[in-house]
Amino acid sequence: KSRQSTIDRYFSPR
Amino acid sequence: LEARLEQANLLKKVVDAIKDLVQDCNFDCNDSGIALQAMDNSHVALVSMMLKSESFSPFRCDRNIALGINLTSLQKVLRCANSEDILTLKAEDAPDVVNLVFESADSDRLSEYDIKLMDIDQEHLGIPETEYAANISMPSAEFQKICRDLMALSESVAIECTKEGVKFSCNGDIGSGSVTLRSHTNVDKPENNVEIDLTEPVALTFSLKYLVNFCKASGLSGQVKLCLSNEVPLLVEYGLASNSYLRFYLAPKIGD
Repeated sequence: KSRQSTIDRYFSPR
Repeated sequence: LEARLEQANLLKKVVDAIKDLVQDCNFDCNDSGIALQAMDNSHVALVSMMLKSESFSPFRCDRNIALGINLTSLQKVLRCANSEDILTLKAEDAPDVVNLVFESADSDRLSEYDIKLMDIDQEHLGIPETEYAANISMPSAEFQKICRDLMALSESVAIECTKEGVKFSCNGDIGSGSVTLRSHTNVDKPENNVEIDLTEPVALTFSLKYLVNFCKASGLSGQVKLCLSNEVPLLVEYGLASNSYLRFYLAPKIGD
């Protein structure tokens, strides 16, 4: 079973 | 800002492609062009558009401005353009509205619309420069068909890239399916080329719902580029003329 990760986990706020 | 786009249709296609993913966006204008970056509500996908100043003729932007625009409103106005119309975007300093003028190339019709702007407090993400392990170019229509076909069976697709080729596979309640592409060169129709540039094998799983959504951009470019590295978001890029682009980033599905 897999779950969806989110973009902000990889790209940080600038 | 004053930016004249030879093809109003280009902006219309971009908006049509992204408007189900993101609703209210800042169009950031500076002397290098017009850029947009926005995440979808669930923060799973990121849209990044860059229309370089070279895509416009002429292009003038004296001061950096962010035009906060509701994409549904923009789509309504862009639908008023005829397919061959020339579009000029105009905005003043600290504007309340953005002005769109459509000119017909072969008649004297001129139509003009203003869209009210909104204040959008949008988080801007830094996208790191990435050397991807796999860079795949393929016909955009082919990618769209694969995504749609596999979505009939499953919510997710596994994308595996090895030196053998790239394999899209899924597993669902009714069964399973897969499509494998190998590098392929068509001298007569380079749009049909499949190019796979691999530095190390990659295997990642993604939600098909988002990929099918990205594929709405297929009309913008005959080819799509997929860039993958293990454990980072997938980049799906539609190249536009003059180095402009529409990019989508999609966070992978990960093991519990």
